[in-house]
Amino acid sequence: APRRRQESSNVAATDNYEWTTYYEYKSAQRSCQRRELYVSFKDLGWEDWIIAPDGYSAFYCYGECAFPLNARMNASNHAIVQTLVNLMKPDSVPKPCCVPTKLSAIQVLYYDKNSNVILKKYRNMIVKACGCH
Amino acid sequence: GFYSDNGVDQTIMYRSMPKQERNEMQQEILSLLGLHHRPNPASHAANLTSYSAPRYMIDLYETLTGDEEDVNLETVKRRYLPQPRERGELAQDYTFLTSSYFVQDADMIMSFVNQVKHEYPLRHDRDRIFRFDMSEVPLGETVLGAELRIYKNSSLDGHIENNITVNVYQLVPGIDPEDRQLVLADSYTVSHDHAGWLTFNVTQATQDWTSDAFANYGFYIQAICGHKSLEMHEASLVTRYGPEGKLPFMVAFFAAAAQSQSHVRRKR
Repeated sequence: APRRRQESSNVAATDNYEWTTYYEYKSAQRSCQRRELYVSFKDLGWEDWIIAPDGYSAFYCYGECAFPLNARMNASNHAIVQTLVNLMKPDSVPKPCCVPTKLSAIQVLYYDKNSNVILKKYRNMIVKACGCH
Repeated sequence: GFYSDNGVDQTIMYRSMPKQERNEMQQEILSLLGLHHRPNPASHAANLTSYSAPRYMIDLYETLTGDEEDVNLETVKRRYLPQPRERGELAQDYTFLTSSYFVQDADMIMSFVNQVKHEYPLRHDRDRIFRFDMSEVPLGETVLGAELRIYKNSSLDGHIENNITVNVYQLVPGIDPEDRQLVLADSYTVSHDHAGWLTFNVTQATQDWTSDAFANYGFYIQAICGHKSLEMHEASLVTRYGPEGKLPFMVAFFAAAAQSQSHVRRKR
């Protein structure tokens, strides 16, 4: 469930940027960016066995990697070339994908059926940044 | 359900998932967590947080996640790794716990509570034998380290004025199927008036038992003062009965095998 939070204003890659035209603003809204996705263990009704956390901000990548790619989209060199080729041959070469470029781990503390407590680290669970690749 | 922002600072649900889809989704997330089914802990599990093992784990979790970007390793080591034993207190020179960074390296840290209840007819044995069920440890996990923690109160027995040596033995099968042999796992000598957690290195036993659960016969604890063997209560060791926050427990640190992620994915 995406949840509106105070800190979510600085989440998207498109924030804190001076837009000169309405067109540029709307284009940025569609461009590749990180959006908030909150996975709530409480909403799943798992609070009886997951001790902590209550949930976590997983985030997801959303948007289009369309010409022109620029610094805000954290694009790889190959993605820039692929965008240009896509412009020339849209039917045969797809646009680059908007994907996670940096991931981090979460740690979950939970009971097993014997009431033993387990602290487990899950790598690559939180999207820290998105980009065109 | 699925939610979206309605544009006026509210999040509204726009689709509720049917029960079957919800179950499938939960199964997917459980699978991602490396679990084949939802654990069903004892109904009183939520009230267990005052017990020593859950308390230790919650404390450890809070320390490790206090500042996720930059965990202060020195703080973790100071709080959770046994401090170097003073010269003369060592019966065996185990140094691995104090020098390792396995708290940071571990993908999974698991606590175990003592399962010995009525399987030994003599109370004498029930107090001296500790057994920890490791059957839930996923296959492919590598044991980085393991420790047995036993709380010792300050001795009030006027007859005991010397140091007390606590030996922890791993019980292994003997020649006869009914026999058990004792293999010394770790040993610790403390002053009779010492109060606090005694931490024993039981890594080898944990490695043996995670690879072969049927070989798990538990630990045998022996307390000696001079040449005299002491009962657990005489040595002021908290065993099966005692304050919730001082009950013995085991902690093991595991690393996921390099090739097989931290869990086995179910086939869909």
